[in-house]
Amino acid sequence: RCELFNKCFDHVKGCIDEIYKELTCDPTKVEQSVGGSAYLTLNNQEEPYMDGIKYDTIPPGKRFMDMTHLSGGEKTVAALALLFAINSYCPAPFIVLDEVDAALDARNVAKVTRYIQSRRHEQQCVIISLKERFYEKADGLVGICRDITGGHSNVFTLDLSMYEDGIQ
Amino acid sequence: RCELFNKCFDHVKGCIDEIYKELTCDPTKVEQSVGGSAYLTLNNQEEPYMDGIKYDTIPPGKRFMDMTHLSGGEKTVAALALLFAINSYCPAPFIVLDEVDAALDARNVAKVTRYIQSRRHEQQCVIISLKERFYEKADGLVGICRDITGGHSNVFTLDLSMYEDGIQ
Amino acid sequence: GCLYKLVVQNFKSYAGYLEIGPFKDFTCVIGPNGSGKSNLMDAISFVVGVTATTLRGSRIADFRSNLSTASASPTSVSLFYRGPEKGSGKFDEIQFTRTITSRDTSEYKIDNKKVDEKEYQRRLKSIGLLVKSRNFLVFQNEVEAVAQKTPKQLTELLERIS
Amino acid sequence: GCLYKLVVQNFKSYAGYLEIGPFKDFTCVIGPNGSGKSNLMDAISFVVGVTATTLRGSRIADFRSNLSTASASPTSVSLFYRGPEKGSGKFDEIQFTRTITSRDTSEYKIDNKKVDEKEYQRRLKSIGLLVKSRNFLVFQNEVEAVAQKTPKQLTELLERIS
Ligand SMILES: Nc1ncnc2c1ncn2[C@@H]1O[C@H](COP(=O)(O)OP(=O)(O)OP(=O)(O)O)[C@@H](O)[C@H]1O
Ligand SMILES: Nc1ncnc2c1ncn2[C@@H]1O[C@H](COP(=O)(O)OP(=O)(O)OP(=O)(O)O)[C@@H](O)[C@H]1O
Ligand SMILES: [Mg+2]
Ligand SMILES: [Mg+2]
Repeated sequence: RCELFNKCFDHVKGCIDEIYKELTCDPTKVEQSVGGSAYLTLNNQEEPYMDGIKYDTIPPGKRFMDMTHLSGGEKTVAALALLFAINSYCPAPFIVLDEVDAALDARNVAKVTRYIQSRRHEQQCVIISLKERFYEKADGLVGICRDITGGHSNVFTLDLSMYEDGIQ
Repeated sequence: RCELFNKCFDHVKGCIDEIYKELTCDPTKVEQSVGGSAYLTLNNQEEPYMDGIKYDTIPPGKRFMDMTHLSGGEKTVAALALLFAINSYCPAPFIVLDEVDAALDARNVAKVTRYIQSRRHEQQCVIISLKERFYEKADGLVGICRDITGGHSNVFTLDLSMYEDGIQ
Repeated sequence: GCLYKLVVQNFKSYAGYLEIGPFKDFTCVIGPNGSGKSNLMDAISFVVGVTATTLRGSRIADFRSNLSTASASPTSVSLFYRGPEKGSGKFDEIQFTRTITSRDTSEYKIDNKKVDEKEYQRRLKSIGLLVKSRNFLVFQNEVEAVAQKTPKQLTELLERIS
Repeated sequence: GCLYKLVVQNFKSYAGYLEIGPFKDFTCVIGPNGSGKSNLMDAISFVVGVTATTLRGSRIADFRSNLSTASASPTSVSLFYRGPEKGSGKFDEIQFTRTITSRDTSEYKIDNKKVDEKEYQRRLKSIGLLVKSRNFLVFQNEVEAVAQKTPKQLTELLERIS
């Protein structure tokens, strides 16, 4: 049991910083070209599953602050990095996310969609979003609207890869 | 004590439906021209402050469903209606809201900003928002950005009422 | 592998019989407030075996569509999974189906053959869907909570995955 | 009446001395993630007397700016309130100030004269700011929770207001 836990912890700890850097770097801005940093630390080295794990992130260009003092958008990006790091240990065939972009500004939406596009062939992503800047980057859209007379949901699908130049 | 409570309860109960209708009606659509409905009901009529109060809303054109089954956007609109109804009982000079529009689609953003514009002379509103469709309806903007070298917040103010035609 | 398509019948705001798909590598679900986007995620969560209490309902019966346009058939969701490509356009395909019976219990089928819940879960696990750990589903308003878990909760999360 | 302007000194990401305002009837605060928008709301909440635990901090000392560009002055926030117009452009103006002392306690002033916390709260109440009920402040991610309060919590909310 301890062995299994350690294997999982070591994997997630090993890749969290790289994923967070990929999610936060901005190649167009010199001071953010590297991205921030993220750490996982064990409170109790001997028996890891007896105690807790601390997760800390430092957004690009900022000083270290406890996770509680970060902003809503900064916490969302930190959460997504952890989610993708955990998923890389035992990847599910697909992932479903419901309006995870709600707290993100335009720049972070661009970074997150860029990252999702880069890993979409390894793990399929189905993401619910209200933001045009987010869903215009998808390969396909599933549009849902409420039927005026019956009140039920009607569904349309659109293959965006046909309009490669159009929407992008 | 009971008297004071009843007075407050009766006031909020009396105005919640009207406020919810104003927040949800859409004059441009025939089937939503009236808006939804909202109710407050006491679990215990004799001693109201001993028991609970149930709050229910029915979005325009839908059937009655328990609040837990409503969508994220529908719950946000219901919450704002309750907030404004409570505020109308003993109005504070101003109200501060932090990204309350996060779960709202474009149509609901339009309805909420229309309602806030209509009451802004009775109670001043200071609202943090990331959505252009929301903040373009304000009288004034306070813009905040992080200073690249020092890391501190810089503040700019802009009086939008000067650009009446421009932004609108 | 991937989620290829869904077939939803009388599930919440999805009245009648509906085929949804095919899903691409990066698919976005869009639509106005209250149109049924989160209900679609509930349908996916339901078919992979997530319990009712996690999905804004308290009982399984809450998933039955209450709309007048619902048909008489039972409430059910099918998920069509496609395995990795085996060469020359061939795939393994598995159809997972979960149905609500008239006595409000769940019935599970794989490729239209009835199986018990244990076998259903075992088969899902074999393609990488660990429902207990739910690391592949993030419900509305839950994302920030992932970063604010206490150290103890984080250990539990990793324990479930390992 | 209304919030006319704020003066913020070495409060969280606001290093040095800053005057913010004037605020209009409908003012929006905008800016990228992490720029300091919620910190501005924390400053408004701080000056009207909200306790530290509600504001993402645990101790009052968390509000002191940790930036190198902060000045040596103590952390403080002043709120300039303007009463309703009394005719010919005249207003009542009240300045509320809350400062963090070197011993991590709070010092309260009204129009630059020291007062105790009771007097400060009484005067805020007289202009309609009931800090205990906090019905005029909605923090980030809290709006949906207002609609999902249990019946007991709703009663408590109305009890505090009445
Ligand atoms: N059992 C049911 N039968 C029919 N309709 C239902 C049922 N349960 C919920 N609904 C309807 O589904 C709607 C909510 O849908 P859903 O939560 O999917 O919206 P959404 O598209 O996610 O919206 P948002 O963008 O606001 O999150 C409710 O308004 C309700 O009327
Ligand atoms: N005591 C402090 N001293 C200096 N900086 C601080 C202090 N406390 C918090 N901060 C900084 O403030 C930032 C958070 O600011 P804030 O929460 O106001 O952002 P925001 O504009 O609301 O962003 P979002 O749109 O993501 O919600 C953190 O990144 C942190 O670096
Ligand atoms: Mg939803
Ligand atoms: Mg914020």
